[in-house]
Amino acid sequence: PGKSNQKDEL
Amino acid sequence: MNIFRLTGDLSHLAAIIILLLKIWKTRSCAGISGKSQILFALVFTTRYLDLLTSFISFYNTIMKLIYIGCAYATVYLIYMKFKATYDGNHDSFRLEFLVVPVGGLACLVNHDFSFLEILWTFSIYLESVAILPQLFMISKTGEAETITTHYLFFLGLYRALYLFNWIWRFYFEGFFDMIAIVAGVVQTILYCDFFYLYVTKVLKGKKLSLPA
Repeated sequence: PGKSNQKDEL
Repeated sequence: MNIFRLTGDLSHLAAIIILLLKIWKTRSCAGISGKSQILFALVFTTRYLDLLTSFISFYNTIMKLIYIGCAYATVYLIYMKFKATYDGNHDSFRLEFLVVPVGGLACLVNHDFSFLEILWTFSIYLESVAILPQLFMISKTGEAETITTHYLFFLGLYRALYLFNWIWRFYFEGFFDMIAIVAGVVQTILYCDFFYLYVTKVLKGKKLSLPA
């Protein structure tokens, strides 16, 4: 958590 | 996934479908800024290249394909099929004034200087200003068809709901992405003037016309 580059949003 | 992100995505999908149906059913793109639609197609293209590199979920993949497909279909309808109804004189916003600064900013302020990350950052910044040609066109024509105002309402609502999604995710998951949040706040603020007119006029059955 806190990582910003988990691109799971559209 | 949370209720704000789901309703946000559905609101975004509704906006995209409303616009596509408006142009298809009326066989006219009067009052629609083709330039904004080009920017949205560019936003989806640069943001969803990860379709080729990673699988997140069926929902994620299917929604991305729908967004990209509808964006290009809309651009096609405006610039090819119903080109005769395209109001180019009023759609005069200079795209380079948006794309060049956004491109520069994406190279300067990002989470990681890698190809996909720069493109993703570019798409986030570009999306926050992509509606400007459309709002500019409405200010020039001084009015908008009611169906177009519904399109803009759902389009503006989607990112406002995403702001709540990010609050939710920060609180429950400790997740936040400052670039997406700042751009999302800017994007939503750009709609405030329109939201005011939409609530005070369109929802009261009046036509949206700006004081000339």
